[in-house]
Amino acid sequence: REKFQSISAADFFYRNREIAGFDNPVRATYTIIRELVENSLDACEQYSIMPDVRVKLIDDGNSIYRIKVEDNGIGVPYEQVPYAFGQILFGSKYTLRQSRGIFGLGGKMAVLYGQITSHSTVKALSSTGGFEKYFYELSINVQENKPIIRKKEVTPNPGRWRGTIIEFSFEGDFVRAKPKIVEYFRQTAILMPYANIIYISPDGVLYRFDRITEVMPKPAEEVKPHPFGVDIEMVHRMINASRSTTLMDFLANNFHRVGVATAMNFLKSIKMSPDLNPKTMDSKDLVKLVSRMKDYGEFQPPDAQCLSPVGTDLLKAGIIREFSPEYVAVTQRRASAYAGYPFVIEAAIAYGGRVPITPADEMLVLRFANKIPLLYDLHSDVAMKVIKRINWQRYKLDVKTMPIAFFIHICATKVPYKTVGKEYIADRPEVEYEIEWALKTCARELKTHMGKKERAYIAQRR
Amino acid sequence: REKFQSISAADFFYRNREIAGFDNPVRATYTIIRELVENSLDACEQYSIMPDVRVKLIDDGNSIYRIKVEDNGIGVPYEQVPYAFGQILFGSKYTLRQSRGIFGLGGKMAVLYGQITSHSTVKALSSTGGFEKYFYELSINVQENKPIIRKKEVTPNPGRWRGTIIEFSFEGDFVRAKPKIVEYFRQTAILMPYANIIYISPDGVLYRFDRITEVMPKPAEEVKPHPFGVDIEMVHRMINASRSTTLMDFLANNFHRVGVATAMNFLKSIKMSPDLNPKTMDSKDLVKLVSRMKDYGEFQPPDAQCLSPVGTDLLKAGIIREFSPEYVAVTQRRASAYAGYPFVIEAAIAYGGRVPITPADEMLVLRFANKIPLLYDLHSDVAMKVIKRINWQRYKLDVKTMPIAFFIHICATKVPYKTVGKEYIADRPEVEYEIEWALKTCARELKTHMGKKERAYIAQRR
Ligand SMILES: Nc1ncnc2c1ncn2[C@@H]1O[C@H](COP(=O)(O)OP(=O)(O)OP(=O)(O)O)[C@@H](O)[C@H]1O
Ligand SMILES: Nc1ncnc2c1ncn2[C@@H]1O[C@H](COP(=O)(O)OP(=O)(O)OP(=O)(O)O)[C@@H](O)[C@H]1O
Ligand SMILES: [Mg+2]
Ligand SMILES: [Mg+2]
Repeated sequence: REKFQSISAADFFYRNREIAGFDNPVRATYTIIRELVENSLDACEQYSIMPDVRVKLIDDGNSIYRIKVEDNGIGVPYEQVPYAFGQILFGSKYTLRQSRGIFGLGGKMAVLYGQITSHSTVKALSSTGGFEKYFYELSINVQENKPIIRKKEVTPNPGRWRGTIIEFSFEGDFVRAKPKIVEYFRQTAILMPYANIIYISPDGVLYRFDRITEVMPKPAEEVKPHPFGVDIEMVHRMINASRSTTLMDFLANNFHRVGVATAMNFLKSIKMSPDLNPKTMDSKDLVKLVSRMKDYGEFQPPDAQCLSPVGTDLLKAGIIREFSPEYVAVTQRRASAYAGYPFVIEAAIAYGGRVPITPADEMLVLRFANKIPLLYDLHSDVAMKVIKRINWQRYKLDVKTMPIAFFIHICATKVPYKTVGKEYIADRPEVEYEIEWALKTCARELKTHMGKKERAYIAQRR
Repeated sequence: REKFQSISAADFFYRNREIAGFDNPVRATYTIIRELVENSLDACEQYSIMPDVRVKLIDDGNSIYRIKVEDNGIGVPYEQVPYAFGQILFGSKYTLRQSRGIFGLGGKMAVLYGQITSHSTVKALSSTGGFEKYFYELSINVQENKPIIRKKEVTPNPGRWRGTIIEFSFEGDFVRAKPKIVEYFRQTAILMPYANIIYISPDGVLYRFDRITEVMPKPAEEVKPHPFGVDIEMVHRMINASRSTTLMDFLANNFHRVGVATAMNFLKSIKMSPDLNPKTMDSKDLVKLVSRMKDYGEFQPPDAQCLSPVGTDLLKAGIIREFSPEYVAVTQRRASAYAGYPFVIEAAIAYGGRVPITPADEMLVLRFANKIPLLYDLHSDVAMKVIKRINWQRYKLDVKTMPIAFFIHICATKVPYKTVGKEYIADRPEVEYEIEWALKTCARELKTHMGKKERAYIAQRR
């Protein structure tokens, strides 16, 4: 009759790799570069290391390409390397703090794609800056979702080098992927004027983005879950992991911005005893606790210490380097939240200079999420939805005929991606609201500038 | 430093449930119904059982709903019930044959959502028609991705009942989900005029679709992989699982429509020895074998025995029942393939009768994939892309002012879904081509009918 089977997470993403952005060799070429670069940038920024990232893509013929990415990041600890690159759903970004990585999947999908299209192993060299550096050659055992260590070498690290070098081959299509790859690097550099990024393409072109500042944003710090962001499973796990013997103690020590006083008041308001042992709570009490947590209006909203926006100065500097605009209006909204997850919107509108005038029904919209440039599915994205409904005439901005570029960046502990391939952002009313106000703020500033410029011009002509 | 962690597949889909269609209570209400109904319909059709499916959604207050789905399908075997409903990435549809289910995820995500929003367990009663029926009450251990059996009961089954009843509670939003739910049932019934479907909504309305025929399409049969659809991982696994000691034998016994003669000719053409032991092949040979398999022009294309289209008669009957159109043109294309996966496109265009005239810039387009109605993301779907570029004027069809409905159904062993939530279909040139020709065939037929009608009208007026 029916043949039942369970499959590993690696097998699932192998069979359904188009869902993770590996639809075909063109898209795979782009996604592989993206995933590896994002890992390198996270490894630097999280530790306030000014990033030096070097990407080399070599054409080995027969549609086989070799990718090599080198960074000066924090490195991967010795025992973790095989899992970091060889086990799907493994990583260090399952925490409540902003980072590019979130799924524990991207780097491994890239390695897996190389393995299934060219039988390539992955070579990883890393050190956390200690006395030794270590080299691994790995494959992924897909059916069991575990790494296969082909080779392992520990060597002295006299220079105390710290960083990671990863290399493997895969079947790609560079020619068709090229425009998107170059665009990806350009846009990455806009948000990172403090990073040195080098990309050497198979056709021998060297793209270099040199740092123009040594100022970096403060890294994101991990926070505890916020009461508005919980569900029964989460609270259940927190109770099991906690040593608290009273509900009061449990609440005061496990939630973002909830201390003794807040916990007391909350429990009073829902008529639950502070001395109740959370581990012996019955199902009815657990359901009541969780659902009332979500509606309690007196909890402090989430704050932004778990986020790491670019900041208006750095964003401006990056835009100026790329577009030399006549004017750029930049803004950063205060932290907001959706479903208990804090987020911050940064936006900019640039005018003139090297900003191109786009064809009639197109617009130049650069979207970013946790500093990742989003280059696909613009029209499904929440940002476009907002842009389309703003009445730009009110700000004297004719998006059809003027050289205008829009920039929208969402920083969040949990970016509401619609897909595993991180292609675009789902609609959330709170996010839409913030994007709209950020863009209107920039539009107003630009209108003021255009007004001054016009009056100056008129004055000059007299 | 960095805290490394591995998470289970259940934990991954719990944390990222919006990626599976569980964004919010409205969408979850719809997705839960969809996933359970699709499981029931698969369980019937695969065994040529005329489906009797009954769905009841009860409002228990406080946004908590109880769902109960009952079918007369093949049932779930006793030992498999806990895993079928309690372990993510487990199922019987990991085979190369058309079915609604493909991921081994849907039913469990529904159960998981009920668990995390209402702490509900799932109650499942099933029998494969034997002497016993069995009842389980289960939860999912999310961190370890395994079922927790709360209760288990085996009782006699004197009536030899065969089928499955599944029930659990969840936090939903019926009012907002209602239009989509009703539409889902209507569209499901269009492709299944041989099914009895009953849906009882929380506001007490009974929706009934009674069977109008006892003819059913022949079920899909499992096939072996086609040479064009393989990659190195797949061939590697097949070699390990096979007992063949020669490459010739391996190829002749493991691939769809490849027998001894074809295998011989292929190996000759790529200059590989038929006597080579596949288990001792080196990496270079494996890569060569797989890449040459994909380009060998003499392999028979995949055939359609692994597919189970509706068929033009049944499709017409279903459309007539729903819309009583003045005319409906229906067509089924011959089997085609993309990347070695066979697929068949069925399409129809209905005119007049109860087909509404849609507002100026909208069109009535009903899309289906393996008989699943797709109700979201119309504008990202490949079907819409094709419809927009057809010049309907050539067929004298003014889609703006005429009451016209388009129907597109793709049957495939691997539907190229873009998302885990099965919302829309990715672009594939072969699929686009087939959809375009299917629609044009229907358009031509409709044009002929309109022409005859017009001449008859003119003749009558004289
Ligand atoms: N270049 C690197 N430097 C330091 N650590 C790295 C590097 N690349 C990967 N890692 C480590 O390996 C882990 C797994 O990376 P992977 O890309 O598979 O998942 P992720 O980045 O956590 O999430 P996502 O799937 O969203 O990218 C990371 O969490 C990180 O700890
Ligand atoms: N009503 C049912 N009758 C018979 N078998 C069922 C029923 N519901 C579920 N099953 C079994 O449980 C398995 C798991 O179902 P689940 O919905 O989780 O995954 P799937 O249907 O295989 O794939 P998908 O995630 O695409 O829906 C199915 O493959 C099927 O074997
Ligand atoms: Mg990553
Ligand atoms: Mg299913």
